[in-house]
Amino acid sequence: LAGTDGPGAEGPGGLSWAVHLDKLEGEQEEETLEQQADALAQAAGLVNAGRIGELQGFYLLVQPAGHRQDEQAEAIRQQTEAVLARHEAVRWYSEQRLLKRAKR
Amino acid sequence: SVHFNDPKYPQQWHLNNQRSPGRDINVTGVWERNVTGRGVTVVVVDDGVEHTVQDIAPNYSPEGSYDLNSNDPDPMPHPDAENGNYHGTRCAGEIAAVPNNSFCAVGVAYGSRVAGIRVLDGPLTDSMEAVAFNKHYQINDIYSCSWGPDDDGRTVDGPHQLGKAALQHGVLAGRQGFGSIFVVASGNGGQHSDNCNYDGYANSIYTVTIGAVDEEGRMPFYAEECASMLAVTFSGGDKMLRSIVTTDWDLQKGTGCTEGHTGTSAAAPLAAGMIALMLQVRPCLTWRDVQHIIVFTATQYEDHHADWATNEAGFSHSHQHGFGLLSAWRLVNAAKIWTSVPYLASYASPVLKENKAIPLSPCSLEVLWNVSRMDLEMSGLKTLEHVAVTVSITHPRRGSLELKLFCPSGMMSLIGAPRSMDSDPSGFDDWTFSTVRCWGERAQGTYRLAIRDVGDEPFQAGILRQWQLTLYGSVWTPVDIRDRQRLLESAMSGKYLDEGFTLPCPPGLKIPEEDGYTITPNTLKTLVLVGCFTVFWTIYYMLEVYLGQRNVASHPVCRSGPCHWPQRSQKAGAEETELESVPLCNSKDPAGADAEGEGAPRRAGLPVPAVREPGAWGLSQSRSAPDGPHQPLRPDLLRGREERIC
Repeated sequence: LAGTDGPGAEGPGGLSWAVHLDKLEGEQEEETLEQQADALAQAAGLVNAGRIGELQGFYLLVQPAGHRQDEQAEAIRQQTEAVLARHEAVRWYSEQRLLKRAKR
Repeated sequence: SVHFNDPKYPQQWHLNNQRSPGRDINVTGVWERNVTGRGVTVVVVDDGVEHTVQDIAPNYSPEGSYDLNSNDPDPMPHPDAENGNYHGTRCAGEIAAVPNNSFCAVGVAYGSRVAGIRVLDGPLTDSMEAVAFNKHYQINDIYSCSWGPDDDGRTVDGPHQLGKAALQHGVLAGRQGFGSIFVVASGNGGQHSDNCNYDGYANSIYTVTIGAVDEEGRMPFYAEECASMLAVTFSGGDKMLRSIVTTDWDLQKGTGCTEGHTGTSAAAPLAAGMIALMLQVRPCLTWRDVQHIIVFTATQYEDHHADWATNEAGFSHSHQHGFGLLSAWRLVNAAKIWTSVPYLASYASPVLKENKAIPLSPCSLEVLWNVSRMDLEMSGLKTLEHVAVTVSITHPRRGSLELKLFCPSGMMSLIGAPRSMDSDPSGFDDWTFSTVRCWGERAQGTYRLAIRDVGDEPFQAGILRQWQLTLYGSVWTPVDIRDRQRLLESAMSGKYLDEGFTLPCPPGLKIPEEDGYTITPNTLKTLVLVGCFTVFWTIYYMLEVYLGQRNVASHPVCRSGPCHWPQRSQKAGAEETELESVPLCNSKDPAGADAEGEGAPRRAGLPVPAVREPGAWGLSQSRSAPDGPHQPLRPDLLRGREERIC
């Protein structure tokens, strides 16, 4: 069903990461989190694809359209993960990989 | 006494088995009492739902639906080369196919609404699963998932971090805070000696894991065993036995109806439909109430192959059939009088580092952990629901390992069954197995984990690195459980269903669905197109007006001061047409003063219409006057018009 390459492959349409941002106190934390996600995406050379469903503080960051193909993937991956690992607002992050699921 | 004109209803043995009475889900009595799932929405998370099929359309819920593969609100399945995207539509038909429409079949909860979330027909990631599990979670009450990791007998997989977080968020905040109900199929890996405890969706405490039995009540060849199986219901068996009759898609080779739906995929939606019937009679059942009612009402039945064992609380469980067969009659009558169970309590042991070798069979490594009264004081945990064991084990051939857990009562759960196909050398890394076989038993006491190597390697090779025990349960005492069992048995006569008996039901929380309005690509494209179209025509009209004016301005008649209309022929065309086609130039106002000079202010940019001396109407005549008899313009008309033009 899902992609044939197994868990090691890239997310749909290129590399993508899920990040969990630290909650902020006070008002409008959702907007602030959104802004934080935008800033983090920019810092990592990604695009903020928005919050993941109903999970507050979880955002999906994806490679911008027209990204370069596989030959750069590993370099981009390392560079991106270095930025995410270093960023103080990031509590957790995980590269999104294809899951193999079968109908029963 | 229920009769439907649906042509395939007589073949739907799982609803009402004429050939082997009793081998069905026992639902007609519930229908007779108008319990049909009204007011409940079940969403089928799958490869799409063809909601235009006439058996589904009237019950379809667009508000609960979404297409995560195409990122638009319509979960219609897309025909593909394998002609395979009928799965979700069939599951939806089992749940809510419309009765008495002279078409195909009838759904278990034919009064409920069915939605679709299309997520399996394309690349699937952890974040997409997380979105699916909470999509419209204040509208969708039950999520029916007839899919999972590969059932190849060697895969160990389940929801990843985001999927787990979404399942947990769903039971906490879904369905106005009563908790989304997640129903999953236990798996079709029977032929590969697979076990659903290696499937994180089946293993999860947040899901209702449903297995299958065939029309004879036996475990079909494809079905899997596991200690986390909650219950079973009907599905197809081998070739000699009937499969499930349900609605089908009508794309490609589909006819809109099928008699061949089978696998645990067909069992899970039937369970979801029965849970919808429960929620109609008692909407405020929490996700744990639903699990409890299944445990309390599922029935053990005679099957020589099944290893039925009765635990300390009096519940009978088998690794093949869970707590037994689901009965809609028992589920609904129990739901009618069910008062909510106490809050979920849990206890986790420290991570127990062992680093001990795992001996070859028949010897086994045994590690113990005693849970004292003190340990449980804080949480108040007294009786068990789910028991989970998280292990890290190294072994060159994972399928050679066998893990058993013994609860304080001595009840044994085969939490990790050997798998002949699993030759993976990576062992287990913090994998969580779970069991429901100790449900209702006392939590306090010593738990024993026994691991052995049943492989045929000559040397022992496995090491238990560490493990952790987690208990889930509540403050209910064994007495409370026995009381509840008695109460339920008294309800099985149906008296509470008949008497219009109703317990108070709190309304639930108002939880906003926080997903902001996201413009779908289709909408975006449409907006862009409309925008471009508008801009283009605006430019076109502006050009036309500009050029039109330039022409007029450069016309010789008008260049020399006020316009004198060329001689009007007597052939006046249609007055209206001529009047309307009069070009606009500078001219005198009705009082004779030249609008150019003093008098009426000139409208910036627009020449003022000409004042007409009698007879000065030629221009427009030559252009637009049609040939034919014409009346000279009547002065009264003219004047009025002339004034109007001026």
